[in-house]
Parts: sequence; C-alpha cells; structure tokens
Amino acid sequence: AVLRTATIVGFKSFMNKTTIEFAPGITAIIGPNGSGKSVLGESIRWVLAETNPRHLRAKKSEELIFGGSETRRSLGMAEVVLHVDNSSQRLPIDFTEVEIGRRIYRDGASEYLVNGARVRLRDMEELLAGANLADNPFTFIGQGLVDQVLALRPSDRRLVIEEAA
Amino acid sequence: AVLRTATIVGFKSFMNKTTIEFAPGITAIIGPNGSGKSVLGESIRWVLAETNPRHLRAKKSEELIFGGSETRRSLGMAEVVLHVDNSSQRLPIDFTEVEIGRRIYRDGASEYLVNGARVRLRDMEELLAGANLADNPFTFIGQGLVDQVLALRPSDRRLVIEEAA
Amino acid sequence: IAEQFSTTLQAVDHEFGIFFQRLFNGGEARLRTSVDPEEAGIDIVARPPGKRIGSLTQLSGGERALTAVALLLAILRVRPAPFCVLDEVDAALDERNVGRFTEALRELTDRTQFIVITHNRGTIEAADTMYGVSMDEGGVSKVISMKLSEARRAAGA
Amino acid sequence: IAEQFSTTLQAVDHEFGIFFQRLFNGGEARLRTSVDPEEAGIDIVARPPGKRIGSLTQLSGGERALTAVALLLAILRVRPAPFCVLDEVDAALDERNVGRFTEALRELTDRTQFIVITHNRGTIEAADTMYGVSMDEGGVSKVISMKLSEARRAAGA
Ligand SMILES: Nc1ncnc2c1ncn2[C@@H]1O[C@H](COP(=O)(O)OP(=O)(O)OP(=O)(O)O)[C@@H](O)[C@H]1O
Ligand SMILES: Nc1ncnc2c1ncn2[C@@H]1O[C@H](COP(=O)(O)OP(=O)(O)OP(=O)(O)O)[C@@H](O)[C@H]1O
Ligand SMILES: [Mg+2]
Ligand SMILES: [Mg+2]
Repeated sequence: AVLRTATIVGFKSFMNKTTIEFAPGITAIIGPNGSGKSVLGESIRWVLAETNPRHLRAKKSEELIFGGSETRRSLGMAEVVLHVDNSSQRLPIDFTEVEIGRRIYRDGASEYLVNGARVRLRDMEELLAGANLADNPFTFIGQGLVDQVLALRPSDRRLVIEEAA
Repeated sequence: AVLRTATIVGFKSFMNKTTIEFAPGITAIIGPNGSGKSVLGESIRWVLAETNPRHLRAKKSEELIFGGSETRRSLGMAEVVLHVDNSSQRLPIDFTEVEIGRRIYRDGASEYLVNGARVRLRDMEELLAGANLADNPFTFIGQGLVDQVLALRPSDRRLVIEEAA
Repeated sequence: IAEQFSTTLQAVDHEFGIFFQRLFNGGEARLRTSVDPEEAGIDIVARPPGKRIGSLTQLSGGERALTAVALLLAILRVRPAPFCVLDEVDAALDERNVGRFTEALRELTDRTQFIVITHNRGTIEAADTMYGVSMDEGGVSKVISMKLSEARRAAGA
Repeated sequence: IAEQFSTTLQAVDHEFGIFFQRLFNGGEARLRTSVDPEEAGIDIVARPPGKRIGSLTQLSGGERALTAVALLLAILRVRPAPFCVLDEVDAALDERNVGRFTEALRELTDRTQFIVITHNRGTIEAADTMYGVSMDEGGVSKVISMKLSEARRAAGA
C-alpha cells in the first residue's frame, strides 16, 4: 500500500478541507510551533483505526473535532480519507486503488469507510492488518517514543518486537 | 555568588584536568553528541552537593569516576572545584572568593571542601542554601525537566514552587 | 487566584503571566489552585494567542516547552538563583521562538548567569561566551574556549 | 543470542547491529534476553565507538536517540511498514548524526514512505518533497506544498 493522498476536514486544527499528496521517498513536514504538523500525523494515525484517544493527545474522541477558536465556531464532524495505491495488493482487497475513511460526530457516532462503503471497525482492522498497518507500534514515532523504545521494560519490548512478527 | 571557574578532573568523561571560565550573561556550550556537554553540567550539579546519583545518570556514585575506555584505564578519584565570587555575600561566609570542592574515591570515600578545608555535608548544604543553591530544583534544567515542570502532579508542583519560597 | 497561594506563588503567578505573553506574543496564562480539594496543588492554565483554552496536553511540543520556560523564568525572577544550567531546553522551539526565548533569558542576566547547552544556531547567536566540547578517540572529553565570532563561523550561523 | 529469540528477533538483532554501526560509524550493539529469569524480555546493549560498555542510561541524549533509531530501522527492515511518520525524532541529533540518520532512512525508502516532521535543516535537505504547515490567526491550520528549492531557500539552508 502506497500512500497517495490524505484529505482532512474538521480534524482538530484543520477546520477547512485540506488535501496533501504524498510522494515516494522522504516527505518533510515543516512549520512553526503549534501550526498543526503533529496534528497532520495524528490524522493519519486516527484514520488507521487508532482507538486510544490518549495516543492522539485527547481525553475523549470529541476533542478530535475542530473545537473552535477565539474567532471561529466549532464544527460538528471530523473526517479523514486516505487514498492508497494497492497495486502491490498489500491490502487484502481486490482493488488497486483504495480509499480508507473515518468520520466522527459530536454525539459520538463514528463511521469507518472503505471505498465509500461503511464497514465495521473489525473489518477495517483486518484490512489494515494485511498491510502491517493495524495497531503497528512502529508506524508513528514521536519524540517521546524514541526514548520509549529504549526505556520499555524488557518484557514489554519483547512483546513489542514480537508484535512485529 | 557569581560563577568564576570550574575545574574538573576524573569526573565521568573528563579524565584530564579541565578548567572553564564563566563570564556574566549567557554562556553557550556546544559540541557533538556524546562529547561531554551534559557531563559538564552534571559536574557543577555534583559539586553543589547533589546527593542522588540518579540525577546524574548513575546508579551509584562510583560510576561518576572516569571508568576508562577502549584505550584508557579508569581512574581512582573524581574532583570538581568551583571558584565563586562572593562579593555580594550571597554565600553566608566571610570571604569574597570561595572555592567549593568535592571529591569521591572508588572505595566510596567522599570529601566536601570549602577553601581547601574539609567540611561536613551538612555545612556545605547550609552554605549553599544561603545563596539559593542547595537542592534548588530550578538550577539544572534538562530536556526531560521542561516537560516535568508541566507534568508534575499539582501537589508536587506546589511543593516545588513553595521550596523556592 | 486563591488566597491559599502564598505571597511567593502570587508573585510567580504574576510573572508567569507576563513571561508567557512575551514568549507567545499574546495569549494568557496563570496558575490556579488545583480543582481537587483532596490534593492541594497547582494547575497551569495556558492559552496561546488566537486559540481557545484547553488542557496542557493539547498544546504542541514547542508550546509546552515555551510554557515551561515561562514558568521557570517566573520562578527565577521571584527567587533568583545565582546561575542556571539549561540543557537543550530549546530543542523543540522553532526559529522565532528561540529568539523570544533568548531575549527572555537576557532579561534575567542581571541576577543570574545562564549556561545553555545547545545545538541551536539562534541560541548560539545570542550567547556572550561559548565553549566547545569534544571527545577524543580515547573517550576523553576536552573543552575549547571559542571566541564568539569564530564559533559563529563554525556553526555556519 | 539466546535460542528463545524467535527468527524475527534474531533478524532484528542482526539488522540492529548493522544499523547501529552505520549510524555511529563504529561501535557495536545487540539485543539479548533479559537477565531477569522471571520477566522474559529483551535488553539492549549498545557501545558507541571508542567507549566502554555501559548501561543505556549512561548514553548521551543524542546517542540514545540514535540507538533507538537503529532499533526502529532494524524492525522496519525485517517487517516493512508501507509508511512511517517520524515526529521530530531528530531533535537531539547533531549535524553529522542528522546526516547519518537521513542516509539510513534513504536505505529503506524502497519499501517504506517516510513522513518526517522536523525543524532541522539537514533533514529538510535530505527530503524529496516538502510541505509547510501554518496556522492563521483564527486557529486554523493549512498546508502549502513547497517546491524543494524554494523551501530550502526559506529554511536558509
Ligand atoms: N480539537 C481542536 N480544535 C482546534 N484546534 C485544536 C484542536 N486540537 C488541537 N488543536 C490545536 O492544534 C495545535 C496543535 O498543533 P500541533 O501539535 O500539530 O503543532 P506542531 O506543528 O506539531 O508544533 P510543534 O512544532 O510545537 O510540535 C494546538 O495549538 C492546538 O491548540
Ligand atoms: N564514568 C564515566 N567514565 C567515562 N566516560 C563516561 C562516564 N560516564 C559517562 N561517560 C561518557 O560520557 C558521554 C556522555 O556525554 P554527555 O551526556 O555529556 O554528551 P553530550 O555532549 O551531552 O551529548 P548530547 O548532545 O548527545 O546530549 C557518554 O558517551 C558516556 O559514555
Ligand atoms: Mg509537534
Ligand atoms: Mg546531553
């Protein structure tokens, strides 16, 4: 699965619809403190079925929706859609182009979408697991995690690496 | 108390006698990873009666003595001496120039020295307390501590700031 | 701010608010007694300019670092220490915030000597003196005093 | 390395040793089963070039970061993920180590896309594409795609 584009709207500080295109190789994301770089990373983590809000610096899912600012009102929904090239068939699904989407509403309702069709969380996790994208502790690495890899209690570390097996 | 010079020998990676002179204002310490910048900071912390080896990345005090390398043998003693201008009398002692020293030996023996004379740990702490230098949680700030200030359980934070009182 | 706060804490709260606004060029921050009645304590409330109030965990990495710096400097203002060693506290700051950080340090240099360990060019630019530390192949550290101008040339600043 | 290690772990151990030596230009590192018989686990042993073996806590900030990177890359080599988001993992690295870090990333780009959030000019230099993120006064984030050459000019690289 090769990341093609991510379309984000209403997710945290990305109030307006934003699309970014990914290229092969190394993509650098730069910008001032507090501009939204980590939020961009979190949006991808979230659409890939991250179920623990604390991994996204939130106490509850509702905090993932644009909450307004001094001069803007909050929104009612957050949505992220990832467009993936699946010609390598890493995702166990019979399409060469796959759109993975997720939405959440203020009332807590949430949806998972594959190519526009709603699926259950379980189906999404199964799909992603095939490409080593489900719950993979090595896909999102933050500053804390660099130390975390080294500081894990050895018993955790074995689980962590075995998880990769 | 104004920091004039620090003389370090045998403390961690500073095998050879090293003297640095401090100026007023802002002194920058630069250099490659692993060169000894943090060790320099730790040497000052240590000579100011830091009693917890874990604040110096050591499990026991013995690890503070130069432990040798692939091509050098270990040493038997570590010593740091701080030369301080006391014309402001911030240190409650009747000298305008004060040398604060500390030594440790492999067998665990350790010495505190004021102007070359041995003193007890308690005397050293009392002297430093006068200049707000004893056990002051705000004199040595590391990367972890920046977060630590914000992440302290509120009850700790109150103690921490009250300590400054 | 609650009367439970000692005079010291009130002074720190006051300075914290001021330093925060200087470092963030706006916004507001204060200390307040912890909501938890059992655990007497202090909470930090911080709102960068233009944003709504949230918890500290929602701040970005650089915003958290800058907020911690504001609190540290407030404490140093109220209870000066003769010197302060800062070990790479600027690592998460962008270029503009490094500038604000060093200007804020400058305000306290009348009472406090700062020893700043850094890899950051902006911080190096702001320093009065510089030491270079290096390690030889034998695992032994040594220090070179660098005239500031040649240090800046070496750092490519 | 103990037979308790699965084939996966043995492969990761092997790659870890190789990446470590490349990132540190020498030295050695390996995984080994934890000494504690109760808690089956893994310890990391790492020795930068010229230094003696010590515990991980004795490594410098940058050495710890680089060691963690070596382990991460070893895992990505053995179990490639289609992409990996690295959020400011280069913050503690000096200029030369940033270069080694980006070269090591380059080795894995045949199987993995890297999205690297960074303030570091060396990392920006090594990137193939760049996005700038900014926030307006209304607290709303937006993204600008920057041609690499103009991005480098902006970063003053
Ligand atoms: N639900 C939300 N609604 C609106 N804004 C939000 C929401 N959640 C977080 N934010 C804002 O988004 C910003 C977080 O940005 P982010 O953490 O991505 O910054 P960054 O670019 O990574 O900065 P740094 O370089 O300091 O790490 C914060 O200022 C926060 O106020
Ligand atoms: N007792 C000791 N004897 C000899 N060397 C030691 C001793 N304790 C620590 N060291 C070495 O000193 C080095 C630590 O240096 P230090 O932490 O000061 O690096 P640094 O300049 O701060 O680097 P960074 O930029 O990565 O933070 C380590 O490489 C460590 O091996
Ligand atoms: Mg961030
Ligand atoms: Mg260091």
